[in-house]
Amino acid sequence: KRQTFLHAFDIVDKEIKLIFSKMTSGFAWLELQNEDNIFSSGVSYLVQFPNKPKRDTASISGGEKTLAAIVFILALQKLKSSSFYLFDEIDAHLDAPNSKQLSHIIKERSCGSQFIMVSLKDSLIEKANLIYGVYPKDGTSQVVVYKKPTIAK
Amino acid sequence: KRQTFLHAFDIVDKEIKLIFSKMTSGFAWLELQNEDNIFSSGVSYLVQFPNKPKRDTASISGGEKTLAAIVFILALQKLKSSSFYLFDEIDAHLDAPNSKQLSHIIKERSCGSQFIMVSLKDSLIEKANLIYGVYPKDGTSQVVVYKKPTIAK
Amino acid sequence: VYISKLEIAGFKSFGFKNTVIHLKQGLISILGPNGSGKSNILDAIIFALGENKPKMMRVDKLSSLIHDVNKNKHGIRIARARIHFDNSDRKIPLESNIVTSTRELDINGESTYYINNKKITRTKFLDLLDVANLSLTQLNAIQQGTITRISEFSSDEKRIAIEDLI
Amino acid sequence: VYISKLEIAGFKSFGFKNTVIHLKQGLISILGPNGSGKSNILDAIIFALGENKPKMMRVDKLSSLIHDVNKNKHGIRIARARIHFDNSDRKIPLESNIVTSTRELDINGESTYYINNKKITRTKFLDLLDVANLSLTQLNAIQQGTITRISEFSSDEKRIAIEDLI
Ligand SMILES: Nc1ncnc2c1ncn2[C@@H]1O[C@H](COP(=O)(O)OP(=O)(O)OP(=O)(O)O)[C@@H](O)[C@H]1O
Ligand SMILES: Nc1ncnc2c1ncn2[C@@H]1O[C@H](COP(=O)(O)OP(=O)(O)OP(=O)(O)O)[C@@H](O)[C@H]1O
Ligand SMILES: [Mg+2]
Ligand SMILES: [Mg+2]
Repeated sequence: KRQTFLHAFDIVDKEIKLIFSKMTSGFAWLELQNEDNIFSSGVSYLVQFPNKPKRDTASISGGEKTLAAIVFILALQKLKSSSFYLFDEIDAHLDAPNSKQLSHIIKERSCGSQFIMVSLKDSLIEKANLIYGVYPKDGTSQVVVYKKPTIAK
Repeated sequence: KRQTFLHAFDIVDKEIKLIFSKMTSGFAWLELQNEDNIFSSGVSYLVQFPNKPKRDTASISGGEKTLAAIVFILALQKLKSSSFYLFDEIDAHLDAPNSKQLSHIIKERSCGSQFIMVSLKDSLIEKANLIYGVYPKDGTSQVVVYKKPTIAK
Repeated sequence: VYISKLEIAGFKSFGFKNTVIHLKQGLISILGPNGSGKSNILDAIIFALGENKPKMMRVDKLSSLIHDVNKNKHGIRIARARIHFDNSDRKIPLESNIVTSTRELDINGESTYYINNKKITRTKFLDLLDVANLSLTQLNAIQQGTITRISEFSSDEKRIAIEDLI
Repeated sequence: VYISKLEIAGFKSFGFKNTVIHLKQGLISILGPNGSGKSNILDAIIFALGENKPKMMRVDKLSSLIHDVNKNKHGIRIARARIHFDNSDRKIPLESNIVTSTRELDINGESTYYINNKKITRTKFLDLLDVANLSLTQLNAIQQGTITRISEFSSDEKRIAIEDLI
């Protein structure tokens, strides 16, 4: 049990390092709080954005927390991949450069998987394989497929 | 005490009706749950967006909740106006038309008051009397005033 | 396994006339104005996979999921969501290329489940989805406005997130 | 009464060199990339007005508010935020056109308060601000990501929101 957990921990930790540095050119990693007593202690998640000190993910900014959370979710996929992901406006607090970074990584990860995302930002919409528009009509929701690649603003 | 509350309730209710219909051309209003027992019962806040039935503000969409919340806050101002307001990305879940509506109403209400807002959307930034840019340099936050009206993208 | 088609009828803002949404693998983007029904599409998927906590679908009780704007010309008011899974990789242990998972909810809040149009108990339904790793957790279904909470997980929650996947 | 100037030094991402932000009435917009320090400016205002719950300023304990990146060339590490109020309407019962409200925090988490550069106890400080209706509530200071929670207020919370303003 301990061995299995340590193996899984390593996989996720390595993947976090990989994805985070790709997205932000900073560093991020996991730490075991107490290696001798794994199942009654916790796991810390530390990030270091470029030109900033390392910090726990609980005390960074709103946009930084969004990035850290997405990297954590995608790293867990390495351990056991979900068949699909449902994301509802996860990019709400990201600035333009980080939204772009997000769209690159999600696009990359979506091969062989399925990401169904509600998004308001162009950078994510542009990368989609399929775009649906939802609109209200006669008191109900109607759905229409957008033709790629022109997006009606 | 009862009389004072009812008077205050009326002021807020009237103001909600006014602001909400201006912003959305729908209806919104307050209702006392139990008029005979005001202080041990609650107040309901109901909204009716165009072409939709009336609903309690707890069961509408994310963007609709944002609008309802802002109208409630601004209506309370009529009762007792705060000297200033601090708003941190309240427009995150609003679509373009609603962001525009929000910027109109905030601009209107900011005369004689002070709204300090962190915002990512252009419609709110364009209406500002003063714009500050914050950026990181040598490990600390630096602040610079933007010249109105050109906004460096 | 992935979702190849979604059918929604009488569920929240979707009327009783069946709405069909064809999907494929990769990245799918849903856009539209505030209040148009985007989040309700994700709620329909969560509902069809057996979610029973009303709060997870942003309602106070299950029967509030039934569409309440237009009347149902075709009879009694039922909320229905059906997911068509592409099962060519046979992750769902059934001998068919397409597996449909359907849930119906009546006005009393009672649900009925179907796999490939055969009625099945809720327990068997959930077991089948679990075997194929189709259950939703807070790490693969992120509701509107909650993404930053994952960064605020306690250190135990982070450990458990890893443990759950082993 | 409104905030005419804000000074921040050694508070969160603001270094020990004093940062001055001139403000005026109307709508003021703050923009910048993720992690640049926008929300920290609002935290500095909340801090200067006496907020004592670390969670409201998104830290685990008060001493974490002190800037921890650059060293302080000018001596001991103190977080300081000063608000200059335009008091021409005399809402703050003091005979001066400008009233400054200053709070300093040392590494042990101890705070010192000043009104117009005169040291004052926390209680007197809060009383003075209260008289001038300068205290912050969840209805005039909205933290990032929390606006929709106001729509989810219980019916009692809504009643109390009105009662509090009478
Ligand atoms: N005591 C401290 N010393 C130095 N930096 C700190 C301190 N506390 C927090 N920070 C840093 O301040 C930075 C800015 O945080 P802030 O929340 O103000 O960003 P923001 O501009 O609002 O970003 P976002 O757009 O993501 O919301 C964060 O990167 C955080 O790590
Ligand atoms: N049972 C129901 N019958 C009819 N309409 C409903 C029902 N339940 C919820 N709705 C409505 O569905 C609408 C759409 O909600 P949804 O949350 O999907 O919007 P959205 O497109 O995600 O909007 P936003 O961009 O604001 O997040 C809301 O206006 C809500 O009032
Ligand atoms: Mg939504
Ligand atoms: Mg912020």
